[in-house]
Amino acid sequence: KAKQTPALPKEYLGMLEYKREDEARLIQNIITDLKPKGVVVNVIPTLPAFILFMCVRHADYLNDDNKLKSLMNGIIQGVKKVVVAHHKDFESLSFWLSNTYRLLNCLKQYSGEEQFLKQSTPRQKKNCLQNFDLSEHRQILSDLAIQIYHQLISIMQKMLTPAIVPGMLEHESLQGISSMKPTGFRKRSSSLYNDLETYTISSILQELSMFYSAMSQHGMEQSLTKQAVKQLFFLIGATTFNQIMLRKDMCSCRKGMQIRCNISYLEEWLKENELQSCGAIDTLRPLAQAAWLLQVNKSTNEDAKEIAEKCTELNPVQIVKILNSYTPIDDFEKRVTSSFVRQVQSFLQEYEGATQLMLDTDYRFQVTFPFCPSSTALESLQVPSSLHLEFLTRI
Amino acid sequence: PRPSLRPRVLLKAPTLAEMEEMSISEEEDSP
Repeated sequence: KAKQTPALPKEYLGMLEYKREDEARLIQNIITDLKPKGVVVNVIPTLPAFILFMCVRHADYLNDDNKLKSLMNGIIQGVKKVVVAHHKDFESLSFWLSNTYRLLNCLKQYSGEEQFLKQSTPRQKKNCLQNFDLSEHRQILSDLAIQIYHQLISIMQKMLTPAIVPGMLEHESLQGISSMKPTGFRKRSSSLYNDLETYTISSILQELSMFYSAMSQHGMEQSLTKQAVKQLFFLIGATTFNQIMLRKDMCSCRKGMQIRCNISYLEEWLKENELQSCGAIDTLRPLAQAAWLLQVNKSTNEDAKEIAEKCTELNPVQIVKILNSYTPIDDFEKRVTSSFVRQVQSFLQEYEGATQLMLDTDYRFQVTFPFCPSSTALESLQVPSSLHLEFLTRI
Repeated sequence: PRPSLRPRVLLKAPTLAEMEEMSISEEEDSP
C-alpha cells in the first residue's frame, strides 16, 4: 500500500458559512443573548465582530445579495436591540460599542477601497469583499456607534456625578490645611469613603479606573477610550467649577489649594494610564485657573494685571464673581476690595467673548471613529464552543 | 483574488422607515 502522504492541513479562507434558516439563531447567540463577561474572560473581546464579518464575507463570496442584505440588517437590528435592552448597563454598552466599532473597521479594511488597504498584509488584501460595496451599511453602523457612545457616556456620567463635588471640593485631604480648621485633627483617609461615608478624590479615581479597565478589557480602540476619558474629565471640571461660581464657602485660598491638589491626582491618573495625550487635562483649565485665582495675591495693581493676563480661560463675569465671592478663612486676611475688582475689570475691557457664568456640563465633544485596521488574520480565527455557534462551518 | 476588476455592486441599505418597520415587526413577533 503506497505510504499515505500526511493529509495537508486544510487551508482556511477566513469565512464562516451558515444556512439562511440559521441566521436568526446566529444573531441571537452572538448578539442579543451574548453575555459580555463570558466572552471577555476566555476569548478575544471583539471576536463577535470578527465572527460576524466572516459570515458577511461568505455571503459576499456566494454573491448572494439577499442573504447579505438580510445578515447586515439582522446585525444592525440585533445590536440596536441589545443596546436598548441594556441601555443602563455600562458593561454591555462598552462591549457593544467596542464590537460595533471593530465590525465597522473590518467593513472598511476589507472593502477593497484603496484608502483602507495601506496597512493590510498581502493576505488581508486577498480577503477583501469580492462582490458587494457595503458603504451604505457602514454609514448606518457608524450612526449606531455614535448613539451607543453617547449612551455609554451618559451612564458613566450618571455613575460619576455623585462623587464629583464631594471628592473635588468638599472633602479636605490636605493635612496642613485641614488642621487650620478649628474642628481639630482630621485623619488622612485613603479608603473610598472616609469615616463620614463621604466621597473623596479616591472615589473619583477608582470610578475612572473601573471605566477605563472595563473598556480596555472589551478591546475598545484607544482612540475611542481617550475620547470617553476626555469627556468625563470635562464633566469633572465643569461641575466643580460651577460649584465655585455658586458657593461662597468654596471661594477661599484653602479650597484653591485643595482643588490644585486634586487636579494633580487626576493628572497622575492620566500618566499612569498613558492618557496624557488625550486632551483630558486641558478640559480642567478653567477650574485650574479658578483655583489659581483663589490662591494668588489680590491687592496691588500688579496683582490685578497678572490676574487679567493669566486667567485666559475665564471671562470677566467669572473672574469678578470669584473675586467678589472670595472669603478669607481667618481675620488676618483682608477681603478683596471693590477698587481692586475695578482695577481687574479695567485690564479686561477688550474682552469680547461669551460672558456666561456657568459652564455647560451637558456639552459633548464631537465623537470621531478614525479608521483602525486590525492585524488579526481572519483565517486563523476559530469559533469557541462557548458561543454555541456549532451551526457555523469554518471555510 | 477577485476574478475580474468589475466594480463591487452597492448593496442598498434599508431606509430609516424600513428599519423602523423592522423593529416594530420584531417586537410583535417576540413573545
